[in-house]
Amino acid sequence: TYTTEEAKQVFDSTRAFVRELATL
Amino acid sequence: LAASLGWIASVHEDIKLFGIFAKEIGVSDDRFSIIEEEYYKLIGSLEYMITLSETLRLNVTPEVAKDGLNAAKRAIFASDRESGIRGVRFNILDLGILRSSLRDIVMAIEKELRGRRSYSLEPAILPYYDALGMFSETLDKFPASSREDIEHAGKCIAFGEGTAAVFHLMRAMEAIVSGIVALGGLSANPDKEWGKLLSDIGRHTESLPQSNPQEKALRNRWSACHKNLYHVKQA
Repeated sequence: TYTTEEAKQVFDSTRAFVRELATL
Repeated sequence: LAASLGWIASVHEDIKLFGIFAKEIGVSDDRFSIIEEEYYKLIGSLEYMITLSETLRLNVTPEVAKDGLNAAKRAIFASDRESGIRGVRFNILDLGILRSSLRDIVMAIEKELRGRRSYSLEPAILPYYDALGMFSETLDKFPASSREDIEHAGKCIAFGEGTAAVFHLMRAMEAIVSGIVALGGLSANPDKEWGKLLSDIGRHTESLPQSNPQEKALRNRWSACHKNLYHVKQA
């Protein structure tokens, strides 16, 4: 089970990851 | 909405006073039902009620309001000879329709809204509700399904469904991993378990040349991507 705050962190990490990947 | 209803209710009383009541006590026909200014407020309010209730996809309220609006639009403009005040006069039939419409709107909207539940999102959480806006064009490189999952993940966060949001994010991540495989021209099957995919990506990274700064930079980015994925897999 994830809280909203934890989900936000996963979301923000995913976003950072995707942004980085887009440069590959 | 509440203000509009309150105003309609007050006009309802005005009409009773200046219309029916005036006629009942035999005031001359030169007198009108409501003054011009109030008439336009009434028309505007009814039109607003129609737009609003149609936007809310209510079924009964717009029809009730339309009956009232049609009756109101059949009013005749008149002006008072002594005071010069302009107003409109409703015929007795239309006045009846208008009055019952105004009374029924209040009942209809109360009844129809009773079965509804409304949610309000705070401004700080709104960017998550429109999650794709937070990604701009970076997602274009990845499969459409990942965009869909990210969009839904954001909506889940906005509505406080953390676990569901993470579920969507993991699904998006799987699609993105398939995208990485395609991006690297890897022969790996994206349906493989993450561990095997990671090995493939690791091998690809190792095979990249590093004879000049550009090549080294690219290799470093692949290496970082491998590391990131490993952490996600562990989580």
